[in-house]
Amino acid sequence: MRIAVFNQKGGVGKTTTALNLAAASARHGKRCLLVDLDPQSHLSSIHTIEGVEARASIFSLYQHNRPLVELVIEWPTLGWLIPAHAELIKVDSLFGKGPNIINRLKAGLNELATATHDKGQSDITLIDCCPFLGVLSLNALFAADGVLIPVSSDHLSLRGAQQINRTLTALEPVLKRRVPRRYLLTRYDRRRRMSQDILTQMQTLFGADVCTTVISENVAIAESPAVGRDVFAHAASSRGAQDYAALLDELVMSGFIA
Amino acid sequence: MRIAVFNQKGGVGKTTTALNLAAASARHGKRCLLVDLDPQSHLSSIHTIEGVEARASIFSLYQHNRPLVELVIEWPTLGWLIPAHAELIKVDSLFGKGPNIINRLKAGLNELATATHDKGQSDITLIDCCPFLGVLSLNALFAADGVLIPVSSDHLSLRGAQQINRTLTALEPVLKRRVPRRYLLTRYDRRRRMSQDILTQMQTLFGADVCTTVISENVAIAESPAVGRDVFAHAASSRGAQDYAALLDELVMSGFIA
Ligand SMILES: Nc1ncnc2c1ncn2[C@@H]1O[C@H](COP(=O)(O)OP(=O)(O)OP(=O)(O)O)[C@@H](O)[C@H]1O
Ligand SMILES: Nc1ncnc2c1ncn2[C@@H]1O[C@H](COP(=O)(O)OP(=O)(O)OP(=O)(O)O)[C@@H](O)[C@H]1O
Ligand SMILES: [Mg+2]
Ligand SMILES: [Mg+2]
Repeated sequence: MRIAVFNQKGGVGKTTTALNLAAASARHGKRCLLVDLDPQSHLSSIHTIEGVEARASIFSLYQHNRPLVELVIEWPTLGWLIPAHAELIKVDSLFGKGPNIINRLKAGLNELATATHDKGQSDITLIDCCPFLGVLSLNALFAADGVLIPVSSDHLSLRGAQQINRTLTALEPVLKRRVPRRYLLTRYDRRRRMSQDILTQMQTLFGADVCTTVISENVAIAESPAVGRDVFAHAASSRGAQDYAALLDELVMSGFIA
Repeated sequence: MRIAVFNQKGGVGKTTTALNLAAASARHGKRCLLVDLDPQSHLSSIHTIEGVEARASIFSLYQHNRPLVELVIEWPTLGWLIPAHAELIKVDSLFGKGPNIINRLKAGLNELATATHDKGQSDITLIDCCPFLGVLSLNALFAADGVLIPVSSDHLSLRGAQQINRTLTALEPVLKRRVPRRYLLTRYDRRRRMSQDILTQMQTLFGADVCTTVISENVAIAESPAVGRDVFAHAASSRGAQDYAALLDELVMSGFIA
């Protein structure tokens, strides 16, 4: 089961959601593979602050068609990570027009899934995208069984959500299917009327595609990257941990996560 | 005086800062030109929710080398706006390798400044960038006299700030100068120790390049786009308005804004 965590709007909680949904899943005994598809490598930096070399990152999938099993590294208590690298910024210009480049990640993940050993094997794959709809994010959308769209609880983010809906609709002829999607309200501050307003407008626009679970604005979530951890490891009883646990339950119960 | 409001990290307050610094300047009698260089057009959407056609946007500077004076529209109480359009997403792939494309915006703004009429004339030009270091943001950096780098008061944003510093250093040979820069802490929450930690780390890293003024987390700032306004017009006595007014004072006093 592969989920692209995508929103071209910046700073809405994509990286945070990929990390903490993986952590929630791992705590339920599901093996997780995290794929960092952002040249800024924030997810990778939470695992290892210095990062890896370009040829040990997913950049080499594009540069050398390197098998993903050679790029997978262990993420203790979470599962696996395929790290990013700053060189990924060149993928659009160097390889953007290459043959079937748009399916490169999908092919790589399919091959990884057929391997007979344990490395990189996962029940759930979460792909963290950058805030730009280029070759990398398109790779994620084409490889995904579903798209999880974090939307921070503010007006500019709401406008971004409407843009994504149009993008997914425009991609349907090429994807040859309607991609299952869930919109997840993040940074939800119950003391602000704006938060409720945004949730209401999202439900009006996208109905059952909007998660009932919202992720609360919670300082534990923002602090955990500083100590190289997910929110469960950093503050297991925090509101943020509870919300991501509730999110996993909802996504499983509603069938979005098989 | 042209300022690129840039940070490849998403959601740090670039658009918010471009808008509200322009509003603070306008209230001091300075004429402002806002340039929206983000395909997601958030700044433009605050002016007009439906946006303009591609050929009336800055996309046509790249597609047809259209004179900027033909694209400038009035922004009551603020000054002028050159709007963006979703088509800008194609600039990297369509025109990225064109001759001298990197100076297209600079040339356009130089030409605009020589015009004898009032339209588009400004004391201060603020260029709102998208969270991606491609042809558009490079155009902004090459056109700018200085770079204003909003950094939200959290750890992942701090890491982004370090990346920008390396980027600006790497561009120095090409830019042929060291670009004056200011780092601006945004979404600063005084109740969180994290905010102070981030500010302290930023000052250790970047010293006098870090603004003393910080922009407080303030719901008025987040609400103003919903009503098509800047924070001064929406809530003149709010903390957000006060902070952006203080920011303008500091940038002028320190000589960053000539
Ligand atoms: N629920 C929350 N409560 C508090 N802080 C949060 C929450 N969600 C995210 N943050 C913080 O907000 C910042 C932005 O989140 P994050 O980096 O995950 O967004 P993103 O969409 O991945 O950004 P980008 O577009 O730059 O990749 C981070 O510092 C993160 O720690
Ligand atoms: N000081 C603040 N207090 C409260 N909300 C804020 C503040 N600064 C920004 N915001 C809100 O945070 C969200 C992100 O800000 P903004 O869109 O300006 O960032 P950005 O860097 O331009 O994002 P992008 O990378 O997507 O272009 C917006 O909804 C904005 O209204
Ligand atoms: Mg991210
Ligand atoms: Mg913006």
